[in-house]
Amino acid sequence: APKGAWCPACGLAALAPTTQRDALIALAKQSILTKLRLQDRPNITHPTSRGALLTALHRMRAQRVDVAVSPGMPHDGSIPHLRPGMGLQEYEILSFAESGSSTSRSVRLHFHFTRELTGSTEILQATLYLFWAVPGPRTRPVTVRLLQPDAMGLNMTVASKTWLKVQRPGWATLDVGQAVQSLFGQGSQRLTVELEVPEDWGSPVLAGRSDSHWPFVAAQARARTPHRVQRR
Amino acid sequence: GIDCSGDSRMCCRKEFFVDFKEIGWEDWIIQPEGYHMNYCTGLCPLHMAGIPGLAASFHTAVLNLIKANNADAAVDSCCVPTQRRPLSLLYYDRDSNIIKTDIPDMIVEACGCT
Repeated sequence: APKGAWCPACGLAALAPTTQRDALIALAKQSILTKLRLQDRPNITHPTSRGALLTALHRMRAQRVDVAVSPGMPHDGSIPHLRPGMGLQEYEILSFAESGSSTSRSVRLHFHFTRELTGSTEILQATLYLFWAVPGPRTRPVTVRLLQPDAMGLNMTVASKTWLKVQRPGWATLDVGQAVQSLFGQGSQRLTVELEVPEDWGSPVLAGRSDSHWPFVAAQARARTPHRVQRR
Repeated sequence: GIDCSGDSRMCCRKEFFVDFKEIGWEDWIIQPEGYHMNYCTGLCPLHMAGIPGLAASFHTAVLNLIKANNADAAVDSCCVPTQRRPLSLLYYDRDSNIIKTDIPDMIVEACGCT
């Protein structure tokens, strides 16, 4: 740069090495947080166990290979797999269930999604994974209700209801893409799943939270295309 | 592109690694262990303008001399990224959900003169 003029790139070189390093680290932090649409770094209250994380990642990969949708949710027009966005940032989200209220024959599970995601992304697909530890086949199905808060946010309304036949112990999947998409559309951040088992089942037999078979929702989302104003 | 080394003053790529453990972010960023926040630095004399990286061939050197002799016709030239790649992150969000995303164009692979 001409004498005396301030050269942005040189400015850094003029700093003392430690000051330069601090400036670069601050820049790196800010850059990552901005790109993740975070105000500040999140504080982790209950990290997921490594076992549950690895099991979930393995299940998602196996599911992709099978490309088989579970017998549970009838295809009620789930989200059409939108063409992968050219260059738009995509997200894979793993949301592990938080236990809600339960009775002798039903249990509620809550799945939370942050505002950063619900406000700026569109859901491409979402799948609920449930692991049944029942000893043997059950003739009568489990009732699965997807609940979401009503307009006032006071009561829970049934967004959809389906029946899940559990033939043997193991993982079952349900397509919840439509429900999660409509949640995001209403600006809500919590999906509630209610599982109700027939009388002869005893309590809903789901693995415990500490176990690596805890229920989770795996979703794929994509950043919304920036709103373009067409000038005519 | 050229990596900066020793006292090279020409346009080059400066490597800079941010270790997430060093900055206390390893609890919420599961993978990777750090971020290569490389950047471009160095001079772009006018006869280097428009050539990615430094001159590496006789033809380019001659081209540079022609440019240098017509220096007054040229404009300023800057040392900028010519190749970049995404930063893949696996991290916890505020609700302890686990998110995987690829942030485009976050890692500078090569630098050159505009």
